[in-house]
Amino acid sequence: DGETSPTTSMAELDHLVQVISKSHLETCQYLREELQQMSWQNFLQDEVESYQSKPREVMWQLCAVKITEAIQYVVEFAKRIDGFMDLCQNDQIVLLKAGSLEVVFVRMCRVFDSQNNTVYFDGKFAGPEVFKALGCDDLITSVFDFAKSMCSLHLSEDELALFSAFILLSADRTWLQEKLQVEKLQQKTQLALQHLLQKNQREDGVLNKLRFKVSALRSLCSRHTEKLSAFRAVYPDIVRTHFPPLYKELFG
Amino acid sequence: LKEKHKILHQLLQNSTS
Repeated sequence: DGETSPTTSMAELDHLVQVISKSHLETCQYLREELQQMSWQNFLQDEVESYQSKPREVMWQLCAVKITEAIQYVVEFAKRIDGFMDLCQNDQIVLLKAGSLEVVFVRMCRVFDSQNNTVYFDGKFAGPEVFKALGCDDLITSVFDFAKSMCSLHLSEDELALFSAFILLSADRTWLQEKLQVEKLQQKTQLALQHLLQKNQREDGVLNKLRFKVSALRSLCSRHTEKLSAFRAVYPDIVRTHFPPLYKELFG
Repeated sequence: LKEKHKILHQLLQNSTS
């Protein structure tokens, strides 16, 4: 808005930061304090082996359930973002269909232990070897590498919240009907993120590093879709009858 | 799209808790 004075603009950005951070904290699934109480407990060797010896379809189903749970929190996050619910229903669905898993990957850095290369999963911290039965070692490695590199940015909860909103409001998703509306929301979110990074005295490079994450996220999600297609080709009935309906809606 | 995403649509319709 060209007529907004810089002062009002700053206040508006501060307000946006506040609202989006609050939405993030209300819907983040795990509070950092809760995770600390779990004392970063890792799976024992026999527990790791038990996951590894599960049939491929059982492990896929378990992961689909966990992803779906995490996505439900992202949907709640989206609903609380200023302006999201004012978009047409088609665009709300398009943005969540394309962006919800990306936000799950972004949020993963909150439950990731960089030192041990483990992620909180099914009650304890799991290394990549826990997911061996899925038969997607390359994708799992990439997801862990992504979480590690997100962690290395040491984003605050506020910064993570704004970046998640920025990802969700991507105006270049296919099938958007009111692209301009989404563009405006995304630009505003980006300004708020820039404003926050400056306020937090982060070095200039952080925003550029985050821009690179956008393409990394898209690649992770398209590879997830490819792996699911390959799995479905072998186990169509398992997906049809045992996978969470929301997961099938989003990725089917 | 709404027809193909009934659960997501329902989640969006539910009031925020």
